[in-house]
Amino acid sequence: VKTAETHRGPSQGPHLKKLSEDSLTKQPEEVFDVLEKLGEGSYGCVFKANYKETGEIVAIKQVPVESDLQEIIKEIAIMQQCNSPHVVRYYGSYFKNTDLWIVMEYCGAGSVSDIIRIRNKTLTEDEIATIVQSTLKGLEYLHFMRKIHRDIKAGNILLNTEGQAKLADFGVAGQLTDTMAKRNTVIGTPFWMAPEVIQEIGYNCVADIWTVGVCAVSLGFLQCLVKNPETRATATQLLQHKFIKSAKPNSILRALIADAMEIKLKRQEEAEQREQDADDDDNSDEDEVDQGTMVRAGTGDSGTIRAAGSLTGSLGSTAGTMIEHEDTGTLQSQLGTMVINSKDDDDGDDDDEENAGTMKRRDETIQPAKPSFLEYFEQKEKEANSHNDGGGRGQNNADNRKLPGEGDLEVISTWSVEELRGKLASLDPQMEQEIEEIRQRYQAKRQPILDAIEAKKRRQQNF
Amino acid sequence: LFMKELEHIVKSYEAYRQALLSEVEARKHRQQWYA
Repeated sequence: VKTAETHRGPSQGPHLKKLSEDSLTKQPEEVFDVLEKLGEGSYGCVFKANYKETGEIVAIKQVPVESDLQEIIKEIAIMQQCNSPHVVRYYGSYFKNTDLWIVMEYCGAGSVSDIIRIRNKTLTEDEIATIVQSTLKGLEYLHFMRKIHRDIKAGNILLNTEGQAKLADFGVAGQLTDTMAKRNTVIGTPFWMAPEVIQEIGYNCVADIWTVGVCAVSLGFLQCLVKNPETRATATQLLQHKFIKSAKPNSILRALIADAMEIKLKRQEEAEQREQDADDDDNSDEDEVDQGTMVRAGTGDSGTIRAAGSLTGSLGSTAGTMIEHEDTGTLQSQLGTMVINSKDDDDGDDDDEENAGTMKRRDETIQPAKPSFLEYFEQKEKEANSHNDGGGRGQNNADNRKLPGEGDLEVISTWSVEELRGKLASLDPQMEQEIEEIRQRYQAKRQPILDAIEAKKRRQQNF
Repeated sequence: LFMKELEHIVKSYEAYRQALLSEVEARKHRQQWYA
């Protein structure tokens, strides 16, 4: 989950536009007081910090320079070019030792998916309409700038404490140009991707509208889910939709935000208390002076770590490689952002990141549950399969070949000796053929990954 | 995954070959017995 990578706090004081020249020439720790860790992503950590000059709260993403900076640079470039209340703002960057510090707008309530998870409750129609309205305004702006977000989902929609929703995470966003009106790169989070993105037939801004539709599918806001991108509504058109036009003001989200923040705080306090109790137990054999010192130091540090831990707690197990996730059983439970750059991306794309053929899963965007509509479809599929399977031969997929199933070996006894000999004679070539088939199948899977690795190596050398 | 599938194929064929061979042997024995 993109755990509130960028947050924005109460809007007291003047709204920060960018950092002053003076601030940008200093060391970042002179300019900011880092307050607490907000979360962790695949690129590093995000901290809440106080901008000393104005006292405003900002979010700072600290990215190790040895990580894949291309995506980060792209994210910065896109944020830098945007000036909208519906898109998180970028204030400036610093190089500090081996880290790049990216200073961004802070959204105090975190991401919509965080809020749902913390409260363990989905949103009401009114709340969703308000959030989708802001999202569409953000998209209307982005699309006007001919940028495609490509990863719209609850984890990438952040709320400030006033209930204003803002688009975040432009790591996979794309820019359309005069020479390129459509993109081919397969990017996004699988269940949210528009059909034309998956089909690699070229797509444009309305691919984002599909993903908004998946977010709102439970509400029947189905105008977004028109399969033909030519006839799919635009953000501007959807803003005229009755559901969105009648959306209530941001203030209706305040109760929800307050509730989520209260639960978060309470959990944090409980965790701190538990830690303190554990520390007390651990130190029970030591003398009192040492005990006091150790408990205080331990509690202070772990409070921060724990906060981050709780934010990223639902990330699930360590992500494997894409190879593992090609196994559909695994993919279903781990909905990370996926970037597959099509090898035949001949759209004049001047984006190195994409031409380089990177294939990625991004841990921080993993969602804990799959959408309920998918469960519905899966159930339907299972039912259909069980129908078709009629006389089920007890074979698994890997065994879906010319051999009889293990339970069906009695068929052998019905064959003549001639037939048995014939079967024995054809066994080896048959096995070789099957081995060749799976070898080719795996090679087809492996090749794009090898290409991506090769491209990445080349890019790193260039970098 | 590839190796796993490969192993599975080889094992399946091996089991099938054994079943066929056993059946051929059984038929031989039966023929001898009838003879």
